[in-house]
Amino acid sequence: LKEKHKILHQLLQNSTS
Amino acid sequence: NGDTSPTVSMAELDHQAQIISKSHLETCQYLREELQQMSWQNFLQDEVESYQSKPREVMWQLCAVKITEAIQYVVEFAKRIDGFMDLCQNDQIVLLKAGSLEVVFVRMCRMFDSQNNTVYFDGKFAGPDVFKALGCDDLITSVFDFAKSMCSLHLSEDELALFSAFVLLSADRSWLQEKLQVEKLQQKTQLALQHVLQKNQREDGLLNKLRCKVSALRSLCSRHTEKLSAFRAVYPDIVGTHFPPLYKELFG
Repeated sequence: LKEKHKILHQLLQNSTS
Repeated sequence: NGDTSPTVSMAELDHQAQIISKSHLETCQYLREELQQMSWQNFLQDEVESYQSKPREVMWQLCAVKITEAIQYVVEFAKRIDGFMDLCQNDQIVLLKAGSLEVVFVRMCRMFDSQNNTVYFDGKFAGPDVFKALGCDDLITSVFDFAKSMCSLHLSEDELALFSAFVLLSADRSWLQEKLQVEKLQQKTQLALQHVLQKNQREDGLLNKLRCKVSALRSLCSRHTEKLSAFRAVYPDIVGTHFPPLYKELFG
């Protein structure tokens, strides 16, 4: 699922600002 | 041990409610005051006609961009909910894939003017006729009806925040790996919502009315998927090359 949702995964990894 | 009813103190519920309200206000895209200031700005007839005369694919692309922007704020909201980032990565993705558009529809009631049946879109308040070029009149009518019925509940920001979190943390989504963890988090959020409704002295039946909205949200989202499939069948290249990558990832 992570592989198919790279952008969402990246957004989740980004620290909250 | 399979027990999904956590013992939670009032202080914990207050804390959970405060965190979720704060997360909501930090990520709600537009503050109520900003929206109120813009509320007199309705599209003029020639502007409405200009949206109506756009090619179907151009209007679809514009709406996909607006939905994607709103979803990015929902992702930030989710990340700030206490416990969400402790879920496994698979389940974070499952919950957002299934629930982010539902939360966008919930949040839409903040941007909705019930008296004029208009919603804030692309800089001004737009009626359903603005979206005619999409070729989805029935879905648009349902989305506006949903926003209107949500507005009629007059939820405060903290109530709306907790309901949004409750929707996002739905433990019955397919493909969850750690369902029990999600169930516990949703249960705690529901208790916090109940606690806030009591504190705000809301009517007894409000929680049930909100639970009924969950099935309406699911229906709206599955109809969005159907409309997208129909659109993609006619314009496969437009979706492939012009739609936001996050939108394609979530709904493709």
